[in-house]
Amino acid sequence: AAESTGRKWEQKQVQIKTLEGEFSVTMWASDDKK
Amino acid sequence: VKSKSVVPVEEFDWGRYICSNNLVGAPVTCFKHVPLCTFWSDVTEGVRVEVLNSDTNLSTKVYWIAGIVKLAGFKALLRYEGFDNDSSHDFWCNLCVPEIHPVGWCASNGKPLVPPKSIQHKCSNWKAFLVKRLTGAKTLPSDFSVKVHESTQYPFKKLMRVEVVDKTHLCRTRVALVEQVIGGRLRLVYEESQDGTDDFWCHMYSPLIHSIGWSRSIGHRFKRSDVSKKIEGLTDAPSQLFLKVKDVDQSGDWFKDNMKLEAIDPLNLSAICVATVRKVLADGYLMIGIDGSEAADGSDWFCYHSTSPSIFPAGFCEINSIELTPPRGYSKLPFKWFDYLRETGSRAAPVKLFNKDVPNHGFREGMKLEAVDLMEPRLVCVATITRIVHRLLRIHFDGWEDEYDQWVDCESPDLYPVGWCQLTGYQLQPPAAQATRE
Repeated sequence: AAESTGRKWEQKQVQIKTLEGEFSVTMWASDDKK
Repeated sequence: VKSKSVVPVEEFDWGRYICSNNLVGAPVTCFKHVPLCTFWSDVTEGVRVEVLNSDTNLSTKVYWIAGIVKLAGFKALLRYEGFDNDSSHDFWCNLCVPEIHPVGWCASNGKPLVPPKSIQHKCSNWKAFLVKRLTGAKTLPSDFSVKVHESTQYPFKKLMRVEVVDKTHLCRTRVALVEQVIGGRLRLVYEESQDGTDDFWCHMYSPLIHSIGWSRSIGHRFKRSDVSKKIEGLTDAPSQLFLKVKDVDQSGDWFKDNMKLEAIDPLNLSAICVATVRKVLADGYLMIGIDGSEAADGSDWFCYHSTSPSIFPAGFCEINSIELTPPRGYSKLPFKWFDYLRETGSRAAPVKLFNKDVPNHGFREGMKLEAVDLMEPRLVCVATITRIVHRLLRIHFDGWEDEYDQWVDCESPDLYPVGWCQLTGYQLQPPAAQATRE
């Protein structure tokens, strides 16, 4: 759906902060096409 | 004219209403005029967000990650990560409120993610749990709140002048001033109103409003204002702010005076009636009269554009099994177009002149939404789609009798997804209870 509306899904490194510390995970988020 | 009174506002909970009746809200993508419409196809079940953790003893605001379990318009049923198949702590939230964030927002803003206390004991390594649950999952774009903000800005401003249909004489327009803008809906006050209460609500994309000078340019009747007091700051709303209509070629075979057709009665939107072209205006506009109930002076003729989805060729209702309202006082029932045309010495407007586009709108019967009561257009009410005929939707107002139902086009700017009122700050009229109606 993102493709047809002028956006694309991109993999993003997302930072997570818990009381035990910080780490990152790879998630998908749609973004406007550059 | 049937109109509803305002229902006293008590807390109406869309989420509970949807869940307790197992209902479906029309998707945001069905409403081209609302904020985030084109983006919303990316908001699906399973998308993760960061949201306030309400299940904690900590005194500071803490957050946790939740996934979308079910969507209804702008609202989502959310479940905190860690509850697996346990729905007991699920909660509804409007995704456009400031408390909803894409995953990663907490870390960027120095806020810790803390698991709800009900499940804190369930896991000894929350990092490993979150890595497993979130890797490869979807979240909102990092500029989600910017998108929400940008899509809720509107070009109409207070004190802009527009031409709008005169609600007491549908055949003419008047000048009105924009007094208020909420979610793209305008409260317009007629220019000669002494106390500012003679007003009219409509959406900025309504076919009922036009730029100053429109009436004169197409030959529409217009009530001139006799305003002695000049108000500082008045400006004419720029013409590019208004809905554009399709260009039409009126030079060849075109609508002519006295041609017959079927039209939604602007004074009773529940009915499609036998109607007549009373006057052909410029730029594709037509003055239409409802047969059998016209004032002698034509003061209730109504202006529809030739491409309007509210006018139909003779026979449309019969083909689509819709009850056609015959002319008032016409006794030869059941109504037959063939006989009526012969008796009145008139001819039907050619089918080829009507708008036959049917957009892939996505609405389904039974879907819930927020809809304007066009007989009382300041009211936005809890409503249901009860019938779909091509692009035409039958809107039922929950808790009200069927006689209040209205035929509305699928692209009407007076239809909104569940949660639109909350998003824009517009007051929602909840379903009427029996006692309130009486």
